[in-house]
Amino acid sequence: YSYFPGTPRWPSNRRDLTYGFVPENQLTDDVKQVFANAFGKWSQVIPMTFNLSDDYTSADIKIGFFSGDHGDGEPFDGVLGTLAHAFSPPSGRFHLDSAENWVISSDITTSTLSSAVDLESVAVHEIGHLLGLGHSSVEDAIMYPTISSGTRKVELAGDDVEGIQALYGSNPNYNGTTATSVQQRETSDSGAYS
Amino acid sequence: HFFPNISSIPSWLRPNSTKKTAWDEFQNFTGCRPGDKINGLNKMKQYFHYFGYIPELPSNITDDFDDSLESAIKTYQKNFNLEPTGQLDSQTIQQILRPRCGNADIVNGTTTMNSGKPVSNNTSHLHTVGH
Repeated sequence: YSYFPGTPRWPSNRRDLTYGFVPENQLTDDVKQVFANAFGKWSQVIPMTFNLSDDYTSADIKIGFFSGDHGDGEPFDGVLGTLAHAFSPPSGRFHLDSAENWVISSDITTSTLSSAVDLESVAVHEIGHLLGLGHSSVEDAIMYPTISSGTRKVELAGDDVEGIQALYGSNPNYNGTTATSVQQRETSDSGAYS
Repeated sequence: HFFPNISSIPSWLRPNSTKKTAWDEFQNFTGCRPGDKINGLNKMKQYFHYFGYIPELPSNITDDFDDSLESAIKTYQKNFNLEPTGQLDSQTIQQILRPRCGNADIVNGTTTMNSGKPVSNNTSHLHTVGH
Protein backbone atom coordinates (compact mmCIF):
# COMPACT_ATOMS: atom_id res chain seq x y z
CA TYR A 1 0.00 0.00 0.00
CA SER A 2 1.02 3.61 -0.32
CA TYR A 3 -0.10 7.02 0.82
CA PHE A 4 -0.27 10.42 -0.77
CA PRO A 5 2.70 12.71 -0.06
CA GLY A 6 2.41 14.00 3.50
CA THR A 7 0.08 11.11 4.40
CA PRO A 8 -3.12 13.18 4.49
CA ARG A 9 -6.08 11.67 6.35
CA TRP A 10 -9.43 12.80 7.71
CA PRO A 11 -8.92 14.50 11.07
CA SER A 12 -9.81 12.64 14.23
CA ASN A 13 -12.93 14.74 14.79
CA ARG A 14 -14.32 13.67 11.42
CA ARG A 15 -14.99 9.97 11.60
CA ASP A 16 -18.65 10.06 10.62
CA LEU A 17 -18.72 11.34 7.08
CA THR A 18 -21.56 12.08 4.72
CA TYR A 19 -21.62 11.63 0.98
CA GLY A 20 -23.81 13.14 -1.69
CA PHE A 21 -24.35 12.83 -5.43
CA VAL A 22 -24.34 15.57 -8.03
CA PRO A 23 -28.07 16.28 -8.35
CA GLU A 24 -27.86 16.66 -12.13
CA ASN A 25 -26.79 13.02 -12.48
CA GLN A 26 -30.23 11.91 -11.23
CA LEU A 27 -28.94 8.54 -10.12
CA THR A 28 -31.35 5.76 -9.30
CA ASP A 29 -31.53 4.14 -5.89
CA ASP A 30 -29.89 1.06 -7.37
CA VAL A 31 -26.84 3.06 -8.38
CA LYS A 32 -26.69 4.80 -5.02
CA GLN A 33 -26.87 1.43 -3.29
CA VAL A 34 -23.71 0.36 -5.13
CA PHE A 35 -21.85 3.22 -3.49
CA ALA A 36 -23.36 2.41 -0.10
CA ASN A 37 -22.05 -1.14 -0.48
CA ALA A 38 -18.62 0.19 -1.44
CA PHE A 39 -18.43 2.48 1.58
CA GLY A 40 -19.44 -0.47 3.70
CA LYS A 41 -16.34 -2.39 2.68
CA TRP A 42 -14.15 0.26 4.31
CA SER A 43 -16.31 0.97 7.35
CA GLN A 44 -16.09 -2.71 8.22
CA VAL A 45 -12.40 -2.42 8.94
CA ILE A 46 -11.93 1.12 10.31
CA PRO A 47 -13.86 3.14 12.90
CA MET A 48 -15.58 5.39 10.36
CA THR A 49 -19.13 5.64 9.08
CA PHE A 50 -20.47 6.94 5.77
CA ASN A 51 -24.03 8.12 5.41
CA LEU A 52 -25.92 9.42 2.41
CA SER A 53 -26.81 13.08 2.59
CA ASP A 54 -29.57 14.70 0.59
CA ASP A 55 -27.64 17.94 0.67
CA TYR A 56 -24.89 17.61 -1.91
CA THR A 57 -23.30 20.95 -1.17
CA SER A 58 -22.68 20.21 2.49
CA ALA A 59 -21.67 16.55 2.10
CA ASP A 60 -18.12 15.63 3.07
CA ILE A 61 -17.74 13.43 -0.01
CA LYS A 62 -19.12 14.67 -3.31
CA ILE A 63 -19.70 12.04 -5.99
CA GLY A 64 -20.41 12.83 -9.62
CA PHE A 65 -20.33 11.37 -13.12
CA PHE A 66 -18.73 13.67 -15.67
CA SER A 67 -17.46 13.54 -19.22
CA GLY A 68 -14.36 15.04 -20.77
CA ASP A 69 -13.08 18.25 -19.22
CA HIS A 70 -15.09 18.79 -16.07
CA GLY A 71 -13.12 21.59 -14.49
CA ASP A 72 -10.61 19.94 -12.21
CA GLY A 73 -7.73 19.76 -14.69
CA GLU A 74 -8.12 15.98 -15.05
CA PRO A 75 -10.35 15.45 -18.10
CA PHE A 76 -11.88 12.07 -18.77
CA ASP A 77 -11.03 10.30 -22.00
CA GLY A 78 -14.15 8.47 -23.16
CA VAL A 79 -14.71 4.72 -23.13
CA LEU A 80 -12.15 2.85 -21.01
CA GLY A 81 -8.77 4.54 -20.48
CA THR A 82 -9.20 6.28 -17.15
CA LEU A 83 -12.40 5.30 -15.39
CA ALA A 84 -12.51 7.56 -12.36
CA HIS A 85 -10.40 9.58 -9.97
CA ALA A 86 -10.64 10.80 -6.42
CA PHE A 87 -8.81 13.36 -4.35
CA SER A 88 -6.87 12.91 -1.15
CA PRO A 89 -8.37 13.83 2.26
CA PRO A 90 -10.08 16.01 3.18
CA SER A 91 -11.08 17.06 -0.33
CA GLY A 92 -13.82 14.47 -0.74
CA ARG A 93 -14.14 14.89 -4.51
CA PHE A 94 -14.94 11.64 -6.32
CA HIS A 95 -15.44 11.78 -10.09
CA LEU A 96 -16.40 9.00 -12.48
CA ASP A 97 -16.31 8.97 -16.28
CA SER A 98 -19.88 9.04 -17.54
CA ALA A 99 -18.77 7.59 -20.87
CA GLU A 100 -18.16 4.16 -19.39
CA ASN A 101 -20.63 1.31 -19.56
CA TRP A 102 -21.18 0.91 -15.84
CA VAL A 103 -22.69 -2.35 -14.69
CA ILE A 104 -24.55 -2.16 -11.42
CA SER A 105 -25.23 -5.79 -10.60
CA SER A 106 -22.55 -8.26 -9.68
CA ASP A 107 -22.92 -10.40 -12.79
CA ILE A 108 -20.24 -8.70 -14.86
CA THR A 109 -18.08 -11.77 -14.60
CA THR A 110 -20.51 -13.63 -16.81
CA SER A 111 -19.87 -11.23 -19.68
CA THR A 112 -17.30 -11.18 -22.43
CA LEU A 113 -18.17 -7.57 -23.20
CA SER A 114 -14.82 -5.82 -23.27
CA SER A 115 -16.08 -2.36 -22.46
CA ALA A 116 -18.28 -3.12 -19.43
CA VAL A 117 -16.97 -1.93 -16.08
CA ASP A 118 -18.15 -3.06 -12.66
CA LEU A 119 -19.22 0.08 -10.79
CA GLU A 120 -18.75 -1.24 -7.28
CA SER A 121 -15.17 -2.36 -7.98
CA VAL A 122 -14.22 1.12 -9.09
CA ALA A 123 -16.12 2.74 -6.22
CA VAL A 124 -14.32 0.66 -3.58
CA HIS A 125 -10.98 1.63 -5.13
CA GLU A 126 -11.72 5.35 -5.31
CA ILE A 127 -13.01 5.45 -1.74
CA GLY A 128 -9.58 4.17 -0.76
CA HIS A 129 -8.14 7.34 -2.29
CA LEU A 130 -10.73 9.52 -0.54
CA LEU A 131 -9.53 8.01 2.73
CA GLY A 132 -5.85 8.57 1.98
CA LEU A 133 -4.52 5.47 0.27
CA GLY A 134 -2.41 5.68 -2.87
CA HIS A 135 -1.83 2.87 -5.31
CA SER A 136 -0.48 -0.54 -4.44
CA SER A 137 1.70 -2.93 -6.40
CA VAL A 138 -0.11 -5.89 -4.88
CA GLU A 139 -2.21 -7.22 -7.72
CA ASP A 140 -4.94 -8.62 -5.49
CA ALA A 141 -5.30 -5.35 -3.59
CA ILE A 142 -8.24 -3.07 -4.20
CA MET A 143 -5.74 -0.22 -4.56
CA TYR A 144 -3.97 -1.83 -7.54
CA PRO A 145 -4.36 0.83 -10.25
CA THR A 146 -5.80 -1.21 -13.13
CA ILE A 147 -8.91 -3.27 -13.51
CA SER A 148 -9.61 -5.36 -16.54
CA SER A 149 -13.02 -5.07 -18.08
CA GLY A 150 -15.21 -7.98 -17.10
CA THR A 151 -13.61 -8.11 -13.68
CA ARG A 152 -15.22 -7.68 -10.31
CA LYS A 153 -12.99 -7.02 -7.31
CA VAL A 154 -14.76 -5.59 -4.29
CA GLU A 155 -13.22 -7.27 -1.23
CA LEU A 156 -10.36 -5.59 0.58
CA ALA A 157 -7.12 -7.51 0.55
CA GLY A 158 -4.77 -7.74 3.50
CA ASP A 159 -2.63 -5.02 1.95
CA ASP A 160 -5.59 -2.62 1.82
CA VAL A 161 -6.63 -3.37 5.38
CA GLU A 162 -3.11 -2.94 6.72
CA GLY A 163 -2.73 0.38 4.93
CA ILE A 164 -6.04 1.90 5.98
CA GLN A 165 -5.84 0.69 9.57
CA ALA A 166 -2.42 2.32 9.89
CA LEU A 167 -4.20 5.60 9.15
CA TYR A 168 -7.37 5.23 11.21
CA GLY A 169 -7.00 2.23 13.48
CA SER A 170 -9.20 -0.82 13.46
CA ASN A 171 -12.96 -1.01 13.73
CA PRO A 172 -13.57 -2.61 17.14
CA ASN A 173 -16.08 -4.92 15.48
CA TYR A 174 -13.63 -6.04 12.82
CA ASN A 175 -12.70 -9.64 13.40
CA GLY A 176 -10.01 -9.81 10.79
CA THR A 177 -11.78 -12.30 8.60
CA THR A 178 -13.82 -10.12 6.28
CA ALA A 179 -10.85 -8.98 4.29
CA THR A 180 -10.23 -11.50 1.63
CA SER A 181 -9.23 -10.96 -1.91
CA VAL A 182 -11.74 -12.26 -4.36
CA GLN A 183 -10.88 -11.53 -7.91
CA GLN A 184 -13.65 -13.46 -9.47
CA ARG A 185 -12.53 -13.37 -13.01
CA GLU A 186 -10.24 -11.41 -15.14
CA THR A 187 -10.63 -11.25 -18.86
CA SER A 188 -7.94 -9.97 -21.09
CA ASP A 189 -8.66 -7.90 -24.17
CA SER A 190 -8.43 -11.04 -26.23
CA GLY A 191 -11.12 -12.64 -24.15
CA ALA A 192 -8.75 -15.15 -22.59
CA TYR A 193 -8.51 -15.60 -18.86
CA SER A 194 -5.42 -14.20 -17.28
CA HIS B 1 -24.40 4.65 -19.16
CA PHE B 2 -25.77 2.41 -16.43
CA PHE B 3 -26.83 -1.14 -16.95
CA PRO B 4 -28.66 -3.04 -14.23
CA ASN B 5 -27.07 -6.27 -15.40
CA ILE B 6 -25.03 -7.70 -18.22
CA SER B 7 -27.99 -8.92 -20.27
CA SER B 8 -29.36 -5.39 -20.43
CA ILE B 9 -26.39 -4.14 -22.42
CA PRO B 10 -27.46 -3.48 -26.01
CA SER B 11 -26.05 -5.54 -28.83
CA TRP B 12 -24.23 -2.61 -30.41
CA LEU B 13 -21.93 -2.53 -27.41
CA ARG B 14 -21.08 -6.19 -27.60
CA PRO B 15 -17.68 -7.66 -28.49
CA ASN B 16 -17.84 -7.18 -32.25
CA SER B 17 -18.07 -3.45 -31.77
CA THR B 18 -15.23 -1.68 -33.52
CA LYS B 19 -15.49 1.40 -31.36
CA LYS B 20 -12.03 2.59 -30.41
CA THR B 21 -11.12 3.10 -26.80
CA ALA B 22 -8.80 5.66 -25.28
CA TRP B 23 -5.51 3.81 -25.50
CA ASP B 24 -6.06 1.36 -28.37
CA GLU B 25 -3.38 3.01 -30.49
CA PHE B 26 -0.72 2.12 -27.93
CA GLN B 27 -0.94 -1.42 -29.25
CA ASN B 28 1.06 -0.19 -32.25
CA PHE B 29 4.07 0.45 -30.04
CA THR B 30 4.54 -3.18 -29.05
CA GLY B 31 8.21 -4.05 -29.43
CA CYS B 32 9.48 -0.47 -29.37
CA ARG B 33 12.83 -0.05 -27.67
CA PRO B 34 15.34 2.68 -26.85
CA GLY B 35 16.66 4.42 -29.95
CA ASP B 36 13.48 3.86 -31.97
CA LYS B 37 11.49 6.72 -33.43
CA ILE B 38 7.84 5.91 -34.06
CA ASN B 39 5.04 8.19 -35.13
CA GLY B 40 2.80 8.98 -32.16
CA LEU B 41 5.23 7.79 -29.49
CA ASN B 42 4.91 11.23 -27.90
CA LYS B 43 1.45 10.14 -26.74
CA MET B 44 3.04 7.35 -24.78
CA LYS B 45 5.26 9.94 -23.11
CA GLN B 46 2.17 11.96 -22.24
CA TYR B 47 0.61 8.82 -20.74
CA PHE B 48 3.62 8.28 -18.52
CA HIS B 49 3.71 11.95 -17.62
CA TYR B 50 0.03 11.87 -16.64
CA PHE B 51 0.59 9.02 -14.22
CA GLY B 52 3.72 10.56 -12.73
CA TYR B 53 6.44 8.53 -14.43
CA ILE B 54 7.91 11.43 -16.39
CA PRO B 55 8.02 14.43 -14.06
CA GLU B 56 8.28 17.12 -16.71
CA LEU B 57 7.67 17.11 -20.44
CA PRO B 58 9.44 19.52 -22.78
CA SER B 59 7.27 21.84 -24.84
CA ASN B 60 8.36 20.06 -28.02
CA ILE B 61 7.67 16.42 -27.21
CA THR B 62 9.31 14.19 -29.78
CA ASP B 63 8.54 10.67 -30.97
CA ASP B 64 12.02 9.51 -29.94
CA PHE B 65 12.33 6.57 -27.59
CA ASP B 66 14.73 8.48 -25.37
CA ASP B 67 16.21 8.00 -21.91
CA SER B 68 13.26 9.61 -20.14
CA LEU B 69 10.83 7.16 -21.73
CA GLU B 70 13.06 4.18 -21.01
CA SER B 71 13.40 5.22 -17.38
CA ALA B 72 9.64 5.74 -17.07
CA ILE B 73 8.93 2.31 -18.52
CA LYS B 74 11.36 0.62 -16.13
CA THR B 75 9.72 2.31 -13.15
CA TYR B 76 6.27 1.38 -14.45
CA GLN B 77 7.35 -2.23 -14.93
CA LYS B 78 8.62 -2.41 -11.34
CA ASN B 79 5.36 -1.00 -10.02
CA PHE B 80 3.34 -3.55 -11.95
CA ASN B 81 5.55 -6.52 -11.16
CA LEU B 82 6.86 -6.83 -14.70
CA GLU B 83 10.44 -7.46 -15.74
CA PRO B 84 12.09 -4.01 -15.86
CA THR B 85 13.36 -4.22 -19.44
CA GLY B 86 12.78 -0.57 -20.32
CA GLN B 87 11.17 -1.75 -23.54
CA LEU B 88 7.54 -1.76 -24.63
CA ASP B 89 7.32 -5.51 -24.70
CA SER B 90 4.02 -7.28 -25.14
CA GLN B 91 3.37 -7.79 -21.42
CA THR B 92 3.98 -4.13 -20.68
CA ILE B 93 1.71 -2.95 -23.48
CA GLN B 94 -1.06 -5.28 -22.32
CA GLN B 95 -0.79 -3.77 -18.85
CA ILE B 96 -0.80 -0.23 -20.21
CA LEU B 97 -3.93 -0.93 -22.26
CA ARG B 98 -5.94 -1.93 -19.22
CA PRO B 99 -8.49 0.59 -18.01
CA ARG B 100 -7.38 2.17 -14.79
CA CYS B 101 -7.82 4.74 -12.09
CA GLY B 102 -6.96 8.25 -13.20
CA ASN B 103 -4.95 9.02 -10.08
CA ALA B 104 -1.20 9.10 -10.63
CA ASP B 105 0.98 6.25 -9.41
CA ILE B 106 3.78 8.68 -8.57
CA VAL B 107 2.92 12.00 -6.96
CA ASN B 108 5.53 14.74 -6.71
CA GLY B 109 8.18 12.23 -7.72
CA THR B 110 7.56 9.93 -4.80
CA THR B 111 5.87 6.58 -4.50
CA THR B 112 5.76 3.69 -2.15
CA MET B 113 4.67 1.32 -4.85
CA ASN B 114 7.29 -1.27 -5.74
CA SER B 115 9.61 1.12 -7.56
CA GLY B 116 9.96 3.32 -4.49
CA LYS B 117 10.91 0.56 -2.11
CA PRO B 118 14.44 -0.49 -1.19
CA VAL B 119 15.73 -3.44 -3.15
CA SER B 120 15.86 -5.51 0.03
CA ASN B 121 12.05 -5.40 0.17
CA ASN B 122 11.72 -7.01 -3.22
CA THR B 123 11.02 -10.69 -3.18
CA SER B 124 13.43 -11.18 -6.05
CA HIS B 125 16.35 -9.93 -3.97
CA LEU B 126 18.94 -12.59 -3.38
CA HIS B 127 20.37 -12.52 0.12
CA THR B 128 23.89 -13.96 0.40
CA VAL B 129 26.09 -14.61 3.36
CA GLY B 130 29.88 -14.77 3.18
CA HIS B 131 31.70 -17.53 5.00
